[in-house]
Amino acid sequence: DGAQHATYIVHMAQSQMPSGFDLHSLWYDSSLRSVSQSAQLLYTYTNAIHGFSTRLTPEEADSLMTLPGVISVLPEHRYELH
Amino acid sequence: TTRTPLFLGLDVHNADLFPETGSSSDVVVGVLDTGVWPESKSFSDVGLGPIPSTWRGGCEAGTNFTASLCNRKLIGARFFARGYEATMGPVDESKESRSPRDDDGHGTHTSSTAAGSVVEGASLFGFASGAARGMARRARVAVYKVCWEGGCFSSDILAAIDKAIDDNVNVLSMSLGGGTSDYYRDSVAIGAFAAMERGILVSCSAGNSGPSSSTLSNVAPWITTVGAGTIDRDFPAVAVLGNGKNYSGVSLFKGDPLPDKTLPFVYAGNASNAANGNLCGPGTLIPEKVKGKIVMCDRGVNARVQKGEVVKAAGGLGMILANTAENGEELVADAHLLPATAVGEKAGDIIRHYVLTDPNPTASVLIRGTVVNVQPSPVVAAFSSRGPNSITPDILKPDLIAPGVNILAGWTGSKGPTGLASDARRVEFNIISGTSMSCPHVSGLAALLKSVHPEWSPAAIRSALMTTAYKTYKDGKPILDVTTGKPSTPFEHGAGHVSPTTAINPGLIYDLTTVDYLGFLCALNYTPSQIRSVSRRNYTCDPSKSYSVADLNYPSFAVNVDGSGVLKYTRTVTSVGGAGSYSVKVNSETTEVKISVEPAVLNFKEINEKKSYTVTFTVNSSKASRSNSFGSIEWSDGKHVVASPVAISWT
Repeated sequence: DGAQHATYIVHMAQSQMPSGFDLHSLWYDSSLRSVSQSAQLLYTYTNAIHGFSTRLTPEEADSLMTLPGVISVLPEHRYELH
Repeated sequence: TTRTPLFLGLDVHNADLFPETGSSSDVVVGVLDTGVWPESKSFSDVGLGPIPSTWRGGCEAGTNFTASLCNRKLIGARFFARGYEATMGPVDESKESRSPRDDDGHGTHTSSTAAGSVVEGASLFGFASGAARGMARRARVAVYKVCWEGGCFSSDILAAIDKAIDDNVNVLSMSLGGGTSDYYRDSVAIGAFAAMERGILVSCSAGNSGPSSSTLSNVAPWITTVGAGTIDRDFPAVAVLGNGKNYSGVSLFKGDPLPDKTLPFVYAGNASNAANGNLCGPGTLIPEKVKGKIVMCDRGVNARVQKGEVVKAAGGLGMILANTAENGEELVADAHLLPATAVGEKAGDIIRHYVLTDPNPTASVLIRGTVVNVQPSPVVAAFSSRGPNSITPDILKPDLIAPGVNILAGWTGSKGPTGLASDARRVEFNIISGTSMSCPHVSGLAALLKSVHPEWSPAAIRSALMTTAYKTYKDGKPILDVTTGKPSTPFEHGAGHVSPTTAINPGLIYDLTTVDYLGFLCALNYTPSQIRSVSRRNYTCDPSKSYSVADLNYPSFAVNVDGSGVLKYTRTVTSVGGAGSYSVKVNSETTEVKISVEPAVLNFKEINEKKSYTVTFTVNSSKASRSNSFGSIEWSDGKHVVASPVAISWT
């Protein structure tokens, strides 16, 4: 099962955070919960992007994309030193 | 680094240009790389005042790294491994430290190049000796370790940029890349946009995929994209053949010389059972055929230093390593484990013919040490990635070139100079090549400019570095491309070679703001979601406005034309050099392209006054698709020259 998982960068529309949440990270976690019981937040970002990174299956990534406030769910990229 | 400060004019007689006042030590260069070796003398904080009050960063403890290893030079050290470990599994602590400690060497090399303290008597085994110093030797350094044995993962890179912005760095240096993808998919581009908005100049390596064209990385217009050139220093090593002929190569080998006579000489391709035995790959040489001989290997596939390791392991006494057509005459020096020299393609072909046809071929290698005042220099490095810009052809990239070949700078204490596991030597400084080395040169120079002009935006600093870059040698001849031996073009050298002593006072600058870059994204027809991914804002392009990439106030011009036609560009320049009357001079290398500028004179009455001009490119005939023509647009008031390269491509 782990083989299916990949890391995704999730861009969120910060201004669309529901009023019931005090922190963006709680909103992110709740969004994640609704597509996966096991997924964890790898990082939450506030300056470079608004969003978080996490490990998901492709199906979970597709489901996440449908949630309110989700702008994009992009697979992680590996960079190399020059 | 040694020699490049002199090559760039940063040596003593220019000390007045870059006053070493408080501000010069308040600039912080953030380096995303493999971490840092804090014991390196390049991070001595002797003579540095207290940490800038604006600094909000910190030092994270981890394996083999305690917070006390930071000081007033190395003021920040963080590491990011969650993304790496999520994909690759836990950091292998037998090979690398789960901490900011650099077990590779690359991060120590780049951060000390950008802002290392002065270290007298630096060298690699005596090669390139001198006083090593970073470009901004009094700037502070903050390292963000995001690269591990298995690579640099974007979730870690974003986390590091996120933190570097919080920490309040002034310059971000990233000598890494990941191919070419659209900006809204490229975490480096996205993170750099956020940094730019906070007034942080982001300098990135252009990539080492040259000499093929359209091979650039990090081409976002809000990033300073740096290619690589040579400097006026070399490490000659002669390949001596039994027929009395000698051929010049380069080497950093230090050790017992070969005996004073030529030795039996064999071509690796004839001493191997492997199809590509000529490449001296691991386990491909037959010891009986190699033992006690000089071996000729061809470049390609495996690392150059590994070829030497393979020859030595098979019993060879020395190696002559030949370039292929791809590297041409470019000579990159390595600290080989045995007497070895790297020769250019032409010499390589002659030597290969000799070893394959002479009935009793013999050879030797003579190491000659360091020579300086090598001319012509700079020459564009073959490996330096080139344009045109495959993501946005209407933005000319790279922006400029800087020293990137055979650069000496700080190194890790965990690895030898070759980086090979079998290399038990330990050095304080190492000599390596790549756009990874040219990028931190520009990062450090940007920090210098920032210390003198703290009010300048990242775009203004990049503009100053570009419009003052030089494209010709002192004798007026154009900078050469080592790949062709002919003049390089703006697709290779961008605006030219960086020239910090003139960049400090550029006269006019081409400024850019976040709104300009948002307009650029509209010109790319980005969807609101894509704009939001890049800019973190809900930005609506004005439907009544016709956006064009050509409208981006960039300090260079990339004009793509289909057949013939007339194209108009507008640019706005800001007088940072005070009042002055600037006249324009245009140059086009072909009569088929006419360049005219209105108005031809710009009169500035005061500093920071803005004026606009319009360029009209009249292309009179259609050339074959993908052909190019070049030119330039220069403004001068007699004291400053504000030069912009022009690249015209027929699509």
